Amino acid sequence: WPTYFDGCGNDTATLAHRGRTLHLLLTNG
Amino acid sequence: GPWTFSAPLPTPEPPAVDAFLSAVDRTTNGNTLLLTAECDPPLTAQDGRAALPALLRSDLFDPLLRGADARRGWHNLTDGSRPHELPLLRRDFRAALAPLDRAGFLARLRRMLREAWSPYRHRLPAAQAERLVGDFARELLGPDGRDDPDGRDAPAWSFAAVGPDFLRCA
Repeated sequence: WPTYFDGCGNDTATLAHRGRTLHLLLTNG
Repeated sequence: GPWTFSAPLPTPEPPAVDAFLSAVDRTTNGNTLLLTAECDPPLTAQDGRAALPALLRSDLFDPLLRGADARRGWHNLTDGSRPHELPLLRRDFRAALAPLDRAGFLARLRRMLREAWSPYRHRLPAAQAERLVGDFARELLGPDGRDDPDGRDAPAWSFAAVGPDFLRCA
């Protein structure tokens, strides 16, 4: 079963957007 | 939502992006991913709160996430699974946004290298973290965050911390 977030404190998601561009930075660890 | 999302044309990962993502991977013993989508119509500063869940629920999100995972060479999300059979997105999520200003965004990147839990004690010295964050931010946002070819009236970037509750958890 594929997962990404692992429930530990290093799970983060960060959004940056402007106009037509949207970035989503994901960390687990 | 009212937006159409598409993936940008594939290009080689800029060295500054690879360097930052790899440094966070090493510090946190993790798998750091950068997802980029193109939005039509363009987003205003206030649109993030509605556009993010729209992107997460769009048909693009699954291939975007798996593609980013493969592009980083992890293949954690592709082996032995097919899209839609084993969804990555949780059925219920909030993905709550907490707006950040530019300084807060940069501080958040810095914390990933300087303060995040590092099981093998690979947190970086301040100067090295500063260089990686600065180079990554310049690559991602442009020299001063206003590199739009349309000129000085280009809107500023909007930033937010997002509650990490929208992807399946081990």
